[in-house]
Amino acid sequence: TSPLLVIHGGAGVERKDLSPPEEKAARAALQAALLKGHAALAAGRPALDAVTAAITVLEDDPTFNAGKGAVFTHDGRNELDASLMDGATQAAGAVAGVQRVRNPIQLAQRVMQKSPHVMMVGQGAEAFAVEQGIALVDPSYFRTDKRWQQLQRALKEEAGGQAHADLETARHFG
Amino acid sequence: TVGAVALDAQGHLAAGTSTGGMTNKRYGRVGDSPIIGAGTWADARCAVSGTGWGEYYIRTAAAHEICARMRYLGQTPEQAGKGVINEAIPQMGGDGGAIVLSADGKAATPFNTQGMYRGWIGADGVPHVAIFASE
Repeated sequence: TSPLLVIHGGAGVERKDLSPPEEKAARAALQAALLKGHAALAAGRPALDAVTAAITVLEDDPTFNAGKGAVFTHDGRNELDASLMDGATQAAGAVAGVQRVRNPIQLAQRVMQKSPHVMMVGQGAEAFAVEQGIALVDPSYFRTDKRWQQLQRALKEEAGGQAHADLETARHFG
Repeated sequence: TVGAVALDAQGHLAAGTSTGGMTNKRYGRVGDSPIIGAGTWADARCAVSGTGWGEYYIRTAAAHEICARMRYLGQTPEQAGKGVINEAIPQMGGDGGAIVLSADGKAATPFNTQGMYRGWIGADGVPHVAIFASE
């Protein structure tokens, strides 16, 4: 079979929200994620490793709403979720509501491969991460000013009963 | 939200999704990304990663629904992705996108917003990237 990798960095992108430098940075990050995932496939590694490798690059890039650069909750925290699934075995792993795991997709893969469970949440998932030797990071690692300002705008809009100024601060879009 | 679907040299598929959730969310709200069958699904024929208004991806079991249409109706990734992402979900009031990959190497990247960060790379190792619907 001819290996193939497809990625996304999130829908809801609006031209007016993207400056030329931001657009350039986003395209570069997507390209880096593709090359990283492709390297795994070209080395004969399984699709699962390519997925984890590509998503790790995107989690580490502050452009996207995952890992570093995640949006903020009402309380000013970053709550991260991730899941992955292996089509060959239908094994699956997922974590939700973690706040100190740098790469949630890698923890989801550990849940799949090193535990009898599919999904773990919150502090329990973080305790499992520590048991697996995954170092926890300070929550400030995830912070970017762009997302912090988005939260302030959303809070102001909410207080004023306004409709949301843009899709990313809209009630439903992450 | 970010995601990936991959087909390896053995013909096996995998899917993954990761997210920071939504701005200003409360009460420990969880969207579709960590929910197998909603934001992420992979089986022997099909792999999907979704991004959008999570509540609607959960209620339609969107990732599994796309793969079920391919399995039971023999639809292509394009047809199944369009049916769920561009028809079923908007009809309920939601929006967003997804990436879909089949074991015979067909891919689709349906979305119903102005843009979606997306990319693909094949055996030739040449990366392709797009953002807006016009690309």
